Amino acid sequence: IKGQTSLNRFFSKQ
Amino acid sequence: MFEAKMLQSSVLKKIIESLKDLFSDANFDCSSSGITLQDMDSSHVALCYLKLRSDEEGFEDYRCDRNITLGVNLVLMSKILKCAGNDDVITLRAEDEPNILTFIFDSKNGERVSKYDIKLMEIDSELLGIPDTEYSCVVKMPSHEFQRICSNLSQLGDSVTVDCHKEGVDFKVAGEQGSGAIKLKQNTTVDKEEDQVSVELNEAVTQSFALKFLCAFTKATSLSDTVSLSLTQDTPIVVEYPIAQHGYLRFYLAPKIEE
Repeated sequence: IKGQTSLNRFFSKQ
Repeated sequence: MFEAKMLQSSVLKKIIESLKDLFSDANFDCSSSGITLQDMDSSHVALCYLKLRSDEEGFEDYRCDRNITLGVNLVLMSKILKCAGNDDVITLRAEDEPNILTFIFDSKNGERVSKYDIKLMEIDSELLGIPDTEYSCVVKMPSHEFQRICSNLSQLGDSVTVDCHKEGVDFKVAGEQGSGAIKLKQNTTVDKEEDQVSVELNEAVTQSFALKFLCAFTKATSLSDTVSLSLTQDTPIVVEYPIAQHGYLRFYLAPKIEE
Protein backbone atom coordinates (compact mmCIF):
# COMPACT_ATOMS: atom_id res chain seq x y z
CA ILE A 1 0.00 0.00 0.00
CA LYS A 2 1.35 3.36 -0.96
CA GLY A 3 1.24 6.19 1.51
CA GLN A 4 0.20 9.75 0.80
CA THR A 5 3.02 12.17 1.58
CA SER A 6 2.62 15.78 2.69
CA LEU A 7 3.98 18.82 0.85
CA ASN A 8 5.77 19.91 4.02
CA ARG A 9 8.17 17.05 3.43
CA PHE A 10 9.33 18.55 0.14
CA PHE A 11 8.97 22.32 0.53
CA SER A 12 10.20 24.32 3.48
CA LYS A 13 8.33 27.10 5.22
CA GLN A 14 9.24 30.54 3.96
CA MET B 1 -4.26 52.18 -3.46
CA PHE B 2 -4.64 48.94 -5.38
CA GLU B 3 -6.65 48.87 -8.59
CA ALA B 4 -6.59 46.17 -11.24
CA LYS B 5 -8.80 46.33 -14.31
CA MET B 6 -9.16 42.98 -16.05
CA LEU B 7 -10.55 42.95 -19.56
CA GLN B 8 -12.32 39.62 -19.18
CA SER B 9 -14.17 38.74 -16.01
CA SER B 10 -14.50 35.17 -17.33
CA VAL B 11 -10.80 34.56 -16.58
CA LEU B 12 -11.15 35.44 -12.91
CA LYS B 13 -14.43 33.51 -12.70
CA LYS B 14 -12.73 30.37 -14.04
CA ILE B 15 -9.76 30.75 -11.70
CA ILE B 16 -11.91 31.07 -8.60
CA GLU B 17 -14.27 28.27 -9.68
CA SER B 18 -11.30 25.95 -10.08
CA LEU B 19 -9.90 26.79 -6.63
CA LYS B 20 -12.83 27.22 -4.30
CA ASP B 21 -13.52 23.56 -3.51
CA LEU B 22 -10.01 22.68 -2.34
CA PHE B 23 -8.85 26.07 -1.13
CA SER B 24 -11.64 27.89 0.66
CA ASP B 25 -9.76 30.90 2.09
CA ALA B 26 -6.75 32.40 0.37
CA ASN B 27 -4.50 35.45 0.44
CA PHE B 28 -4.10 37.46 -2.76
CA ASP B 29 -0.68 39.10 -2.54
CA CYS B 30 -0.67 42.24 -4.64
CA SER B 31 2.45 44.15 -5.62
CA SER B 32 3.51 46.36 -8.52
CA SER B 33 4.55 43.25 -10.47
CA GLY B 34 1.13 41.63 -10.21
CA ILE B 35 -1.06 39.35 -8.16
CA THR B 36 0.03 36.03 -6.69
CA LEU B 37 -1.85 33.53 -4.57
CA GLN B 38 -0.40 30.51 -2.83
CA ASP B 39 -2.54 28.21 -0.75
CA MET B 40 -2.50 24.64 0.55
CA ASP B 41 -5.49 22.40 1.05
CA SER B 42 -6.37 21.50 4.63
CA SER B 43 -4.48 18.17 4.48
CA HIS B 44 -1.28 19.83 3.14
CA VAL B 45 -1.20 17.45 0.18
CA ALA B 46 -2.07 19.91 -2.59
CA LEU B 47 -1.00 23.49 -3.23
CA CYS B 48 -2.07 26.08 -5.75
CA TYR B 49 0.04 28.93 -7.05
CA LEU B 50 -1.52 31.62 -9.19
CA LYS B 51 0.46 34.31 -10.96
CA LEU B 52 -1.16 37.19 -12.81
CA ARG B 53 1.49 39.57 -14.13
CA SER B 54 0.69 43.27 -14.12
CA ASP B 55 2.56 43.91 -17.37
CA GLU B 56 0.54 41.39 -19.40
CA GLU B 57 -2.18 42.48 -21.78
CA GLY B 58 -5.02 41.00 -19.74
CA PHE B 59 -4.91 44.00 -17.41
CA GLU B 60 -6.09 47.23 -18.97
CA ASP B 61 -4.95 49.20 -15.93
CA TYR B 62 -2.96 48.07 -12.97
CA ARG B 63 -1.86 50.11 -10.00
CA CYS B 64 -0.47 48.94 -6.68
CA ASP B 65 1.20 51.67 -4.60
CA ARG B 66 2.07 49.42 -1.67
CA ASN B 67 2.32 45.65 -1.29
CA ILE B 68 -0.94 44.43 0.22
CA THR B 69 -2.44 41.10 1.14
CA LEU B 70 -6.11 40.54 0.50
CA GLY B 71 -7.50 37.64 2.54
CA VAL B 72 -10.59 36.39 0.77
CA ASN B 73 -13.11 33.61 1.22
CA LEU B 74 -13.12 32.09 -2.26
CA VAL B 75 -16.65 30.69 -1.95
CA LEU B 76 -17.92 34.21 -1.31
CA MET B 77 -15.76 35.57 -4.14
CA SER B 78 -17.21 33.00 -6.50
CA LYS B 79 -20.74 34.11 -5.57
CA ILE B 80 -19.83 37.74 -6.26
CA LEU B 81 -18.20 36.86 -9.59
CA LYS B 82 -21.37 35.03 -10.65
CA CYS B 83 -22.99 38.49 -10.63
CA ALA B 84 -20.65 39.57 -13.45
CA GLY B 85 -21.35 38.91 -17.13
CA ASN B 86 -18.69 36.89 -18.92
CA ASP B 87 -17.81 39.84 -21.15
CA ASP B 88 -17.81 42.41 -18.37
CA VAL B 89 -14.67 44.34 -17.59
CA ILE B 90 -13.88 43.79 -13.94
CA THR B 91 -12.05 46.15 -11.62
CA LEU B 92 -10.68 45.06 -8.24
CA ARG B 93 -10.00 47.90 -5.83
CA ALA B 94 -8.65 48.16 -2.29
CA GLU B 95 -7.12 50.83 -0.07
CA ASP B 96 -3.54 50.62 1.22
CA GLU B 97 -4.64 49.16 4.56
CA PRO B 98 -7.73 47.42 3.36
CA ASN B 99 -10.70 46.01 5.23
CA ILE B 100 -12.76 45.55 2.12
CA LEU B 101 -12.25 44.52 -1.48
CA THR B 102 -14.41 46.22 -4.08
CA PHE B 103 -15.51 44.59 -7.33
CA ILE B 104 -16.78 46.77 -10.16
CA PHE B 105 -18.34 45.11 -13.20
CA ASP B 106 -18.72 47.22 -16.35
CA SER B 107 -20.84 45.74 -19.11
CA LYS B 108 -19.41 45.92 -22.63
CA ASN B 109 -22.04 48.32 -23.90
CA GLY B 110 -21.41 50.61 -20.93
CA GLU B 111 -25.04 50.53 -19.84
CA ARG B 112 -24.64 48.63 -16.58
CA VAL B 113 -22.17 49.19 -13.77
CA SER B 114 -22.33 46.96 -10.68
CA LYS B 115 -20.33 47.40 -7.50
CA TYR B 116 -19.90 44.87 -4.72
CA ASP B 117 -17.83 45.10 -1.54
CA ILE B 118 -16.69 42.12 0.47
CA LYS B 119 -15.08 42.06 3.88
CA LEU B 120 -11.50 40.87 3.93
CA MET B 121 -10.26 38.23 6.35
CA GLU B 122 -7.09 37.78 8.34
CA ILE B 123 -5.79 34.46 7.01
CA ASP B 124 -2.88 32.88 8.75
CA SER B 125 -1.48 30.87 5.88
CA GLU B 126 1.81 29.11 5.80
CA LEU B 127 3.82 30.11 2.72
CA LEU B 128 6.09 27.40 1.37
CA GLY B 129 9.27 28.06 -0.55
CA ILE B 130 9.02 26.15 -3.81
CA PRO B 131 12.44 25.56 -5.35
CA ASP B 132 12.79 26.40 -9.02
CA THR B 133 14.08 23.04 -10.18
CA GLU B 134 14.47 21.25 -13.45
CA TYR B 135 12.13 18.28 -13.71
CA SER B 136 13.03 14.84 -15.06
CA CYS B 137 10.05 14.88 -17.34
CA VAL B 138 7.62 17.48 -18.71
CA VAL B 139 4.51 16.28 -20.52
CA LYS B 140 2.38 18.75 -22.44
CA MET B 141 -1.05 17.69 -23.65
CA PRO B 142 -4.50 19.06 -24.42
CA SER B 143 -6.11 20.04 -21.12
CA HIS B 144 -9.39 18.27 -22.00
CA GLU B 145 -7.43 15.06 -22.61
CA PHE B 146 -5.93 15.21 -19.13
CA GLN B 147 -9.36 15.91 -17.65
CA ARG B 148 -10.80 12.91 -19.44
CA ILE B 149 -7.99 10.62 -18.27
CA CYS B 150 -8.42 11.65 -14.63
CA SER B 151 -12.18 11.33 -14.81
CA ASN B 152 -12.08 7.92 -16.53
CA LEU B 153 -9.51 6.38 -14.21
CA SER B 154 -11.16 7.70 -11.04
CA GLN B 155 -14.06 5.31 -11.75
CA LEU B 156 -11.83 2.39 -10.76
CA GLY B 157 -9.49 3.51 -8.03
CA ASP B 158 -8.09 6.24 -5.81
CA SER B 159 -4.55 6.45 -7.19
CA VAL B 160 -3.10 6.81 -10.63
CA THR B 161 0.41 5.75 -11.53
CA VAL B 162 1.98 8.04 -14.09
CA ASP B 163 4.74 6.42 -16.07
CA CYS B 164 6.74 8.79 -18.30
CA HIS B 165 9.12 7.27 -20.78
CA LYS B 166 10.54 8.24 -24.13
CA GLU B 167 7.63 6.96 -26.23
CA GLY B 168 4.98 8.77 -24.23
CA VAL B 169 3.15 8.60 -20.96
CA ASP B 170 1.04 5.86 -19.38
CA PHE B 171 -1.64 6.39 -16.77
CA LYS B 172 -2.66 3.31 -14.79
CA VAL B 173 -5.17 2.62 -12.08
CA ALA B 174 -5.62 -0.59 -10.11
CA GLY B 175 -8.64 -0.84 -7.84
CA GLU B 176 -10.34 -3.62 -5.92
CA GLN B 177 -12.88 -4.22 -8.66
CA GLY B 178 -10.74 -3.75 -11.71
CA SER B 179 -7.92 -1.89 -13.37
CA GLY B 180 -7.42 0.49 -16.26
CA ALA B 181 -4.61 1.89 -18.34
CA ILE B 182 -4.41 4.76 -20.80
CA LYS B 183 -1.38 5.08 -23.03
CA LEU B 184 -0.68 8.43 -24.64
CA LYS B 185 1.87 8.42 -27.40
CA GLN B 186 4.02 11.42 -28.09
CA ASN B 187 2.51 13.20 -31.06
CA THR B 188 4.05 16.43 -32.19
CA THR B 189 3.09 16.14 -35.85
CA VAL B 190 -0.57 17.17 -35.56
CA ASP B 191 -1.36 20.55 -37.07
CA LYS B 192 -2.56 22.43 -34.06
CA GLU B 193 -0.04 22.90 -31.27
CA GLU B 194 -2.78 22.70 -28.65
CA ASP B 195 -3.65 19.16 -29.82
CA GLN B 196 -0.11 17.86 -29.46
CA VAL B 197 1.19 15.49 -26.83
CA SER B 198 4.87 16.12 -26.16
CA VAL B 199 7.23 14.54 -23.68
CA GLU B 200 10.49 16.21 -22.71
CA LEU B 201 12.44 13.56 -20.95
CA ASN B 202 15.70 13.70 -19.03
CA GLU B 203 14.96 10.61 -16.99
CA ALA B 204 12.03 8.19 -16.89
CA VAL B 205 9.65 8.67 -13.94
CA THR B 206 7.05 6.34 -12.41
CA GLN B 207 5.02 7.90 -9.64
CA SER B 208 1.60 7.51 -8.01
CA PHE B 209 -0.79 10.32 -7.13
CA ALA B 210 -4.22 10.64 -5.54
CA LEU B 211 -6.85 10.97 -8.29
CA LYS B 212 -9.16 12.96 -6.01
CA PHE B 213 -6.77 15.93 -6.18
CA LEU B 214 -5.89 15.58 -9.87
CA CYS B 215 -9.61 15.55 -10.70
CA ALA B 216 -10.05 18.69 -8.59
CA PHE B 217 -7.21 20.41 -10.48
CA THR B 218 -8.91 19.68 -13.81
CA LYS B 219 -11.65 22.12 -12.85
CA ALA B 220 -9.18 24.64 -14.32
CA THR B 221 -9.45 23.00 -17.77
CA SER B 222 -11.45 25.83 -19.33
CA LEU B 223 -8.64 28.28 -18.52
CA SER B 224 -6.34 26.82 -21.12
CA ASP B 225 -6.24 24.53 -24.17
CA THR B 226 -3.11 22.85 -22.88
CA VAL B 227 -1.78 21.59 -19.59
CA SER B 228 1.74 20.59 -18.61
CA LEU B 229 2.72 17.95 -16.09
CA SER B 230 6.21 18.23 -14.61
CA LEU B 231 7.56 15.22 -12.76
CA THR B 232 10.65 14.11 -10.91
CA GLN B 233 10.82 10.81 -9.04
CA ASP B 234 9.68 11.09 -5.39
CA THR B 235 8.76 14.78 -5.58
CA PRO B 236 5.45 16.62 -6.05
CA ILE B 237 3.98 16.79 -9.56
CA VAL B 238 3.29 20.23 -11.02
CA VAL B 239 0.14 20.61 -13.09
CA GLU B 240 0.29 23.93 -14.91
CA TYR B 241 -2.45 25.73 -16.82
CA PRO B 242 -1.15 28.74 -18.74
CA ILE B 243 -3.54 31.71 -18.62
CA ALA B 244 -3.32 33.69 -21.86
CA GLN B 245 -2.43 37.36 -21.42
CA HIS B 246 -2.11 36.96 -17.66
CA GLY B 247 0.27 34.27 -16.39
CA TYR B 248 -0.46 30.81 -15.07
CA LEU B 249 -2.17 28.66 -12.48
CA ARG B 250 -0.08 25.82 -11.05
CA PHE B 251 -1.07 22.99 -8.78
CA TYR B 252 1.43 20.92 -6.80
CA LEU B 253 0.50 17.49 -5.51
CA ALA B 254 2.59 15.41 -3.10
CA PRO B 255 3.19 11.87 -4.38
CA LYS B 256 2.16 8.59 -2.86
CA ILE B 257 5.33 6.80 -1.83
CA GLU B 258 5.83 3.30 -0.53
CA GLU B 259 6.99 3.71 3.06
